[in-house]
Amino acid sequence: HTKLLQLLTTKPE
Amino acid sequence: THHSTMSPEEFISRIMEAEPPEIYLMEDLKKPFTEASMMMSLTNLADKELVLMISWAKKIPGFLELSLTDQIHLLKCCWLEILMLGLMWRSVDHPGKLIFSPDFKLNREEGQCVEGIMEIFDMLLAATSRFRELKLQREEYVCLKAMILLNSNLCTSSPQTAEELESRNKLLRLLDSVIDALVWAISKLGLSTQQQTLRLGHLTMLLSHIRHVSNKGMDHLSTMKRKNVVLVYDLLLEMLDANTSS
Repeated sequence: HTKLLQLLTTKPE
Repeated sequence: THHSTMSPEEFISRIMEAEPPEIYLMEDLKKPFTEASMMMSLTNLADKELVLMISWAKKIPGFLELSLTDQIHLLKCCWLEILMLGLMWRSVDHPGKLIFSPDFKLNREEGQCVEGIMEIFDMLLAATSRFRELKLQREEYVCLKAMILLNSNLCTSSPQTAEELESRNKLLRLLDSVIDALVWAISKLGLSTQQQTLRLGHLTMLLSHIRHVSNKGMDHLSTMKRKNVVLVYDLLLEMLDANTSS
């Protein structure tokens, strides 16, 4: 997992 | 509500809410800068801003409905343009200065310590002056930023599969919403119809300059990385590699 992909796919706070 | 049924006013208020918070570098800047220390401060700040940029993009109505591939491509294409437009917005009331963050402000001359960066600073300052002359409004600024994101990849990829085509169509409708929002923002300024049209033209033409400066900046950063002036890591590295490895 790239960091960009990880940030895009995590649910918003 | 879906963006296609939102009024331009509602759309703008949603992208205004999506604006990232002010970010601080939070480093003790030792002046005078060295080439390495300035590049390190610039890249540290960029890396922090990138994390916030992803959250910002996700809050743009409709962005998360695009395919994940499109989301990734768009961000990888435009991140430096978005950073640069933000920098211009922060610097618009400070002629001759670049306000990277409230605790990291540079004069044009300070660019002398990094090889090749003065040329980029000058282009950034020139575009900032244009925005100053035009008296860029916050509503217009947020629309332009969303336009950069959504437009960044339009002419570099062509949809192949049905899924790609669907995402491309969503992207085009989303761009329509942003253009409508910008037109609405301009219409609030009390200008004649002709002046409104001219303003729309002038604002959107500035985007081609921002793309140009971004390309210059990308080359510069990759040169600095190759020469080991600065260690590029983490998210910034991923975003830089997307523009240079091909």
